[in-house]
Amino acid sequence: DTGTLAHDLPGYLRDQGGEKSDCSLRSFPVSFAQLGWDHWIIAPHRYNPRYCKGACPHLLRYDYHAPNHAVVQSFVHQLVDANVPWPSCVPYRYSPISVLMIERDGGILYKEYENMIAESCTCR
Amino acid sequence: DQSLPPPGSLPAVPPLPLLQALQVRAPGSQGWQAGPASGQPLRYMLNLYRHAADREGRPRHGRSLGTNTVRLVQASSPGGPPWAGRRYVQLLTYRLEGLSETEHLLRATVVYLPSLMLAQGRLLCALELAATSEAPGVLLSPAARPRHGWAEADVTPYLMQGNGSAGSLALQHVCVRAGRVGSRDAPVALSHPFLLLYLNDTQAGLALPVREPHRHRR
Repeated sequence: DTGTLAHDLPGYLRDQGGEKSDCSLRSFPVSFAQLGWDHWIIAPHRYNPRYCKGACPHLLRYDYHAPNHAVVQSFVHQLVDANVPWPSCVPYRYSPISVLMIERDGGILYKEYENMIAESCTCR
Repeated sequence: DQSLPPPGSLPAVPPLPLLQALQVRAPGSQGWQAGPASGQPLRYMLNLYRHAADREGRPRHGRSLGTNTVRLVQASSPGGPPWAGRRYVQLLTYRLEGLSETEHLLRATVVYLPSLMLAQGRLLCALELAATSEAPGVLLSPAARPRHGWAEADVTPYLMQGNGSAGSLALQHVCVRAGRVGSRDAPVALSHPFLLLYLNDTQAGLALPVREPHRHRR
């Protein structure tokens, strides 16, 4: 009964209380040395691509930026066939990173690469 | 199914610019190390980088370089002592053949030190576009406000007009010792001016100007 589900949303969200396990953005700083690229990328030294992890709520709230399809898929999983998975917690928005690189020929290159840092998560 | 596009028109595999660059342009990790930050070109690029991006590499808002790629090209020079008394003259060649097809030139400058303090006196330097059989040499004017002692001379027109189409740009670096000069002054080792290419890389996956994604009402 989707009407009931929607009506119960505030109480449902309160009961879950599992903010820590909810789909959210997590920090994960790495160095380019750890990635094996420090012979090439000389700045920045550290990079925080971040990642998304956690369970998607049974009712997808607005702040998950979930498309309508994800809402339908969660209902399909819950009401029709559990073999269809819950929507997954994945990055939604990214920002670029600027890097300074040394090239094979000794040239030095400044470049901006898109989609290198996760900025928010969604359930899809 | 007639609704399927013919195989030839299927979309290509999306490019992965970072991995492509790693494969094609990165130095091999075996036996190669980027040395410590030294040398004027590297110092200049590190300054440019710090101006354009924060410590985590995020491009700074409002401090955009106006493009997503800046390539520094170092000069090669023929052998032979460039000093003749108080005068230094060095022919420099910048090879441009390494540019990718997706990199479109927006602007090109040559960066050099117009003035250098010595133990005795100072060195005054200028750049000339090397004379060819068709055209005489041209003295390049530096930008009005040199930054951190560096001067930038715009050479975009010379590359756009086809000087660069031959795959190289030839300049003459000329310096003169000024002030009290002793006959025993040792020749100064000068680092060569370097060429900066401001390029727009149109390959998918490179950063476009940062803007907020449009959010639809639901």
